Amino acid sequence: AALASGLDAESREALEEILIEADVGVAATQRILDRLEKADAVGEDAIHNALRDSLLEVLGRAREEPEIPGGRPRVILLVGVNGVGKTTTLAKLAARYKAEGMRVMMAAADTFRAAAAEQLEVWAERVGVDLVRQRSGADPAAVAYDALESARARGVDVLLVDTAGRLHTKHNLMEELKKIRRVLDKCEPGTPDEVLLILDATTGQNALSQARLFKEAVEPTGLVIAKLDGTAKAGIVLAIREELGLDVRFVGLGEGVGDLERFAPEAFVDALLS
Amino acid sequence: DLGEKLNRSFKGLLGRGKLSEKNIESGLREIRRSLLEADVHYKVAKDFIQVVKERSVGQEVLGNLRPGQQVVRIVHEELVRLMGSAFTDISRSRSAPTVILLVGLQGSGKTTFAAKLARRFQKSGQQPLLVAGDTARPAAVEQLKILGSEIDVRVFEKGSGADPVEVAAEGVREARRLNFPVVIVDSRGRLHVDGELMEELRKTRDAIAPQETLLVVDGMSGQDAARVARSFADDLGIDGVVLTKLDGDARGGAALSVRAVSGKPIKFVSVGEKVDQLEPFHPDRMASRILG
Ligand SMILES: Nc1nc2c(ncn2[C@@H]2O[C@H](COP(=O)(O)OP(=O)(O)OP(=O)(O)O)[C@@H](O)[C@H]2O)c(=O)[nH]1
Ligand SMILES: Nc1nc2c(ncn2[C@@H]2O[C@H](COP(=O)(O)OP(=O)(O)OP(=O)(O)O)[C@@H](O)[C@H]2O)c(=O)[nH]1
Ligand SMILES: [Mg+2]
Ligand SMILES: [Mg+2]
Repeated sequence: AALASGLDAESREALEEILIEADVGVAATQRILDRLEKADAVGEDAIHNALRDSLLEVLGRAREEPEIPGGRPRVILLVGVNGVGKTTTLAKLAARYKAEGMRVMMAAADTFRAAAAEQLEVWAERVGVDLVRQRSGADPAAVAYDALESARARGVDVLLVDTAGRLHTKHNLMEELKKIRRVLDKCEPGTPDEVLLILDATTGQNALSQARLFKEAVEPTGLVIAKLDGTAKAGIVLAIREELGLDVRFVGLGEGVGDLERFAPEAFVDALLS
Repeated sequence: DLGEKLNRSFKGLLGRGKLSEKNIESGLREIRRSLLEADVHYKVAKDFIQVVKERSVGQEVLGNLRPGQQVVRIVHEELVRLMGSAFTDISRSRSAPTVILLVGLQGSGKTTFAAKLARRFQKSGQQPLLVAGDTARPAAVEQLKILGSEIDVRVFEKGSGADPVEVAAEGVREARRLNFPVVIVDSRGRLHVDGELMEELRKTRDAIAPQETLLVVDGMSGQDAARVARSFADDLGIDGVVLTKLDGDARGGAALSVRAVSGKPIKFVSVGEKVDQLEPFHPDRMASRILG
């Protein structure tokens, strides 16, 4: 069968190395290459194109941004494990929406980590938007609630809520996150409109475990892959899409406020296979 | 469990007898798969399997150990041997202060580790000075100041926006002037492929002549960890590695990759956000974790 499809053992191994080194993962790589063998492409170019197509198929068509009922702020909650880029991504999103003419507000609901609110204060000032914060150690859900009330009162279009980094395996921290989500919904039914799970492009197979547990806890509506300006390829998003149906919305390409782009599946796959 | 899986793939071998090259192939594939799932780099895993193969072919199957467990024992031993058989502490300077420079990618855990390392020295009776060498990230100086104040460790800083090379140099001078036995210099996160920032780091290193340059690596890192370690080792020079965020469920295969490509020892493991959640690196514990 391998000969008929033109994918000999050596070619398969070469592709396996590319995919594994791109963090696609062993199981996903095997599934992808098994499918490729069945595709019966012959010749290097045909095989490469067939592979490219099959990866694009996994990533699927980007879904539309949810339609927000008018007359209330669109609430976006940012979540993820420690140090992945949540706060910086929030600042980038704020700048983007502000540039689109929207009235934007930030909420510093990371009340735990040293200087988390101060970090967001600097960004709020740089981007030119309001920030709701409380003192360190305050209840993050209270900050979120406060911010949404304030956003509603001021006719804000987009409220971005930052949260503390937390490992998905820490039960009490995941419960805290669920509470933040519940409290937002209580304050304004239907919110948060978006829950963005931020993943670090340099993370390996653990990103799948992160996605699973964050999905279970707070139902993310999309992913952001930060730090894709490095050399990591974030191939794990294929397994995440296949297993959990989560799409990548944006990618972070640097530390500056403008370094955020909408996810472009073709560019992503080309970089992965390069 | 890897031992069980290997036993199944060796099920032809129940009594005494040598493990032949043929019956070991499937076992080796199982081990390689496990290492890759644990985020060990593809090439590092390949080289490692070759070493295991050479030790296992012709290996006597011990009477009371099933062949699968025997191979697992070999794998475990080789992992420990590769990662260093004993804890390697910080090198000390013969004339105070010992200068430690922390480097690594964005968000890897450097600033948090700076405080943890400071606390460790403090507990052993050596008062450290922390230097806020990240003058770029919003509120990074503030972050280190807060962490320092929480453990009563002095932080030398010149605020955000100052020249990081100057801050590092002045901080070390201050440590010398005030007779601190240890000075720990935090630096901003940077990409190994950012030429400008790697040059800044070389300038910093030249200005302060650290006894220890520690690469701080996120324990959840995937295949890229090998490349990052290689770049930092080649373009800057490092003396050791710290692995962070191992309080999660990441298998931590990056530990093997980083050690294999840099040849440098992993010295500490950070296992939580609190300042006392720091452990000296135990190769045998890491080996078990990687094998899952
Ligand atoms: N190169 C690069 N660096 C990034 C990107 N996004 C964030 N960073 C950097 O990554 C580091 C961590 O970013 P933060 O925004 O503080 O991450 P966080 O998830 O909020 O961290 P915690 O709140 O501590 O969990 C900072 O140094 C950022 O500048 C990116 O897209 N590219
Ligand atoms: N769970 C856990 N979190 C950690 C650990 N070490 C650091 N963190 C968290 O990881 C996040 C990033 O830590 P920092 O110390 O700010 O990382 P950094 O390398 O200094 O980041 P940059 O300066 O932006 O490059 C923070 O939320 C820390 O609290 C650890 O061992 N376990
Ligand atoms: Mg943050
Ligand atoms: Mg830092």
